[in-house]
Amino acid sequence: RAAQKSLLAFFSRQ
Amino acid sequence: MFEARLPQGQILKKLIEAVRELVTDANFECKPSGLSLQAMDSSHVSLVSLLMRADGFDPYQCDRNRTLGINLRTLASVLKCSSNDDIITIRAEDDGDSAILIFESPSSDRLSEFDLKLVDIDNEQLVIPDTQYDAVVRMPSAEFQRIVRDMQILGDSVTIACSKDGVKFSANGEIGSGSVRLKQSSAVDSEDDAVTVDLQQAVSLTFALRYLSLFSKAAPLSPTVTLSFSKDVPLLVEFRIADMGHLRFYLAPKIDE
Repeated sequence: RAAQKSLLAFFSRQ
Repeated sequence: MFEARLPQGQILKKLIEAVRELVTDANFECKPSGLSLQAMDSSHVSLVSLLMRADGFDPYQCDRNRTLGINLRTLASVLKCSSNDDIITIRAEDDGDSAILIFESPSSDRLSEFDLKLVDIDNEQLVIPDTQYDAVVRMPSAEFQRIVRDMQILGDSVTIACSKDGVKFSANGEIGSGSVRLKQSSAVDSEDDAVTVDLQQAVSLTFALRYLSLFSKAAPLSPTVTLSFSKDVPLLVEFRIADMGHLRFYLAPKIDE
């Protein structure tokens, strides 16, 4: 089953 | 002082309608080059990024950078008090604690003014890396909205597969399964009606329909939408705003564990 990733796993905080 | 007059005021109405369910509060960053906004939804799954360049306003005045924190539900309610053909001006006095919205009828015989209190928003800004996407799909925004709505009958997520033949949306749930396949258009009367797939390599990703459905509320902004995909990176959904900028949504994919 596919799990929802957080956007923070891909984009870094400024 | 910051003052931006938007002759096509309905662009702002459509914009706020498109993002107000995704984001509650947002900081409008006002700079001499234009107006921008970046905000994540509360669950940190999606992100909204708006750009409206200064040259899309008439006139646009911004002496120094300003951040206007605004509650989008409030803004949406206030914008409902304007007519679709109104000219809308956003103004903020230096050191003021409010944003002023002015609605001007085309004949200038009706002028309404609303003063909105600014809110302090702790807004995390994210760095969005430049990405070479595996596939870029362009399609009519109404078609995107329809497919998302249709897929929601079946389940809460959709798998989107791009290949040289076109793009396939498929969903399955307890009641059954279904798919919609769009072929690349060969000949169409208008470019706005075309489906095109710019493919570097075939790619298939799964996304939550709830968010795609919220993004599709931006369809009135633009006749076409662009979807950009790469393996295991967030989807980019872009609506162009006339000749003045864009409204972009990013959505983290669902990944098999």
